Amino acid sequence: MNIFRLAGDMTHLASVLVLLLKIHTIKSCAGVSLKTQELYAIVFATRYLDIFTSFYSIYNTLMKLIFLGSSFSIVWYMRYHKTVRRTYDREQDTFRHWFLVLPCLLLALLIHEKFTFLEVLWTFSLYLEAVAILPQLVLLQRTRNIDNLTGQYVFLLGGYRGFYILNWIYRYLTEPHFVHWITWIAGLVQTLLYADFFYYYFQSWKNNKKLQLPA
Amino acid sequence: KLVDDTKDEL
Repeated sequence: MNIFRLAGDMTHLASVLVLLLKIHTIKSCAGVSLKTQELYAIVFATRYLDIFTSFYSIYNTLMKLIFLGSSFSIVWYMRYHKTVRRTYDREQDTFRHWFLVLPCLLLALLIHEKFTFLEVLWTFSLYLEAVAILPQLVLLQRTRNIDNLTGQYVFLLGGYRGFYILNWIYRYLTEPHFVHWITWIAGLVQTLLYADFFYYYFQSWKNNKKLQLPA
Repeated sequence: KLVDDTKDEL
């Protein structure tokens, strides 16, 4: 564990908690993409299957349980909670997320390190995580006016990705043989997807204005 | 190298 990795995990945790807290306290999920949240639930469910097969640390297991629990709670709130579900922007959140799942699954079947059930699903989760934010970014573009919490959620997620890249650079430099092309490329693609959003986020921050994305 | 050192990441 290095400082970049810890900072990455903490911003990731903060992003999910910000979102869950927002939904729980103000009983609204306006501006939040259910498609993205469902994709994250799939990402965590397929990546963390190794909870049952291997143990790394208490930290590792605890964080996995938190991410699983929070992502499925958010999906539950948005789908079934009687007040929250009414605030969901159903008409705007039209991204066909299954068109992301299938190519990722095919890619994982083709490009992986080992052809085992757990390894292919783990690789699939990396590919899917890279693109899972897309429905959320599309929804942000459509609604344009973004409340602070949704903006912070995406900002924190982007921060998490940035720190993970630093973590990989650090590990590459300090740990012998730390080379993971699949993880790195998927992670880099994911980080790049945030670049556009970050540009407008900082613009609005600099000008002290409410965040607005161009249509 | 077959040790899964990225599997301890989240």
